[in-house]
Amino acid sequence: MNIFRLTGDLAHLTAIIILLLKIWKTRSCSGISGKSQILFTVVYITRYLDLFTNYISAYNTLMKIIFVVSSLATVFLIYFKFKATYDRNHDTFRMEFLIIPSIILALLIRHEFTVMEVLWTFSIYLEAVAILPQLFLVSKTGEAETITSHYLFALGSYRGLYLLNWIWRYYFENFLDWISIVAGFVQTVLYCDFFYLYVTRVLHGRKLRLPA
Amino acid sequence: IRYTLLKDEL
Repeated sequence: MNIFRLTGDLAHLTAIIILLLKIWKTRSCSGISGKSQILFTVVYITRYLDLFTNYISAYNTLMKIIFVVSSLATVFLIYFKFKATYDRNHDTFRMEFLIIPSIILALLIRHEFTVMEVLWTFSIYLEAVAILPQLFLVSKTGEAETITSHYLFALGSYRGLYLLNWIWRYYFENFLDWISIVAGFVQTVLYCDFFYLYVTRVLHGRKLRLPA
Repeated sequence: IRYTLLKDEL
């Protein structure tokens, strides 16, 4: 564990909590892509199957359980409890366009051809692009609530911090995993346009509104 | 370069 991974994990946790609190307090999930949340749930479930096979640490186990349970709770809030507020007309990105290529890529480019390893690799690839339905929804409506912007910023920071963690691990632990690094890089790049708007607008007290 | 199948990252 190093400072980048820890802050990355905390940013990830913060993002999840912000989203759950936003939905719960406002009793509304408007502006949130249910499809991105379903994809993240698929990511956590396929990646954390090792909860049943390997024990790493209490921290590792606890965080994995939190990610799986909170993502399931988020999906439940969007599709059941507050479904009347769900923006289904704007949330039109096709999930299969992300899931199917991720499956194919995981079958082709992975470390070992075992069920657990292919599922882990699939989860890495899918996570890299899982935010696209959410970004698509924001671009369709042309704006995002400030709290949604904070959520996206925390979620985007997490993989960026992991990139620093991988640089650290390469130098100090001689650890290198190209699959994580390339996918993490793609994931972070997808947020760049949003990061720019966040820093130039939201941090200056304005709402995130896309340029016409 | 070491790669481990035991995934300690989240």
